[in-house]
Parts: sequence; C-alpha cells; structure tokens
Amino acid sequence: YVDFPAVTVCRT
Amino acid sequence: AQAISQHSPKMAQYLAPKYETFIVSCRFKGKKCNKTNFIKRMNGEYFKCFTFNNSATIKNVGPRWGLSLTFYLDRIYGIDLNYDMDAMDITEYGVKVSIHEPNTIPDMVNNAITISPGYNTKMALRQTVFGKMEHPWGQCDKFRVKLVDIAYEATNIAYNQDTCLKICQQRYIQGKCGCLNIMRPVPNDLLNETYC
Repeated sequence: YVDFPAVTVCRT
Repeated sequence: AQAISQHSPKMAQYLAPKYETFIVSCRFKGKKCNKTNFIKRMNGEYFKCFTFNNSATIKNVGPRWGLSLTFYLDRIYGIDLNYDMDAMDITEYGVKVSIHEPNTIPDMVNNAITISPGYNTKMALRQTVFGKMEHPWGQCDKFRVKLVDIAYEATNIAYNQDTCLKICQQRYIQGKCGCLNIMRPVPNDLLNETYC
C-alpha cells in the first residue's frame, strides 16, 4: 500500500 | 509569462486555461475523475496549474491504477503575445508536470518535467520515505501555514524545507525592495503588500 502523491499540471 | 502575471494578474487570469478546455479526460484507480478532484492555483511562471490532490492509498500498480490524464493543448485564444520578438516564450505547446508530496507547493521550475503534445507519456515512480522523530528527539515542526498565490486564493499548505526557504526569500525581497516577487509564495502577514 502506498499513499498516492499530488500531481500538479501546468499549461506551458 | 512572469511579467504578465506580475503586472497584470487579471490578464493572467484571462489567459489561464479552464479545466474543461484543458483536461479532457481523467481516470484514477480505474474510475473516472473530474474537476472536483483538482485544486486550481495560479503560478508566477505558468498561468494556471491544476493539482490532483487525492489522499488515496493505492495497492495496485500499473498505468490502469494510477492517474491518467488527457490534455487538449491547442490554443483557444487568438492573442499574439509575442509582441516583443521572442522575449515572451509562452507559445510553446505542452504541459509541465510535477509529482510531489500532498498539500505541498510544487516547485514547477526545479522539480517538474515538460511533456510534449502528441505522445502518450507514462511515468512510474517509487517512493522512499525517511521519517524523522518528533520532539524531544528532533526539531521538526508539523504545522501548516496559510499562504496566498497570485489569484489571492488562500490555501492551507503543508510546510516543508522548500516552502520555508521560499518564504524566507520573499521576506528578504520585500524587506529590500518594498514589494513582492511573483515567483515566491506570500505569507499571511504580507497579504497587503503589492507585487513588484
């Protein structure tokens, strides 16, 4: 079991 | 892009993509996800970022069980921002992605990768966790700070070393120049100061 990380996406 | 954000937050808001026209499909743990699973944040370097901040625990591995996103990357506004030769490099097509600890501020400049359009990109990662002992053995502090981004949205952020350094830099800049830097987070007590 792992805690899912946060994922940040930005338009370049 | 930084100049636009710094001088004209409203223009930056206007240029920022909306969820519907940016993320066209989202799947997590084999199920559909939507706008409500994302937090919108303005960023001094990029006009708008979306953070998937789901504190879920996962037990399965592989692309079907992680987060799967499809982006629409065509430009939808017809404004030519390259008025000053190539000084403003904001016409590239792509996304920048950072995978980080939940509730922390991502470092989109130093700790993110650029994804090109037209490809299916998959990322697999492994996490190594180092836990430090709390007081009286260590001096780690678990408190959260209230910070604002350029859209003046207050958010609760988990404090870490990177955020600590950036707030320290912001305080230094504000002290020296009397104004704030768009690339650094703003602590609550500097809320009424203006950007440089």
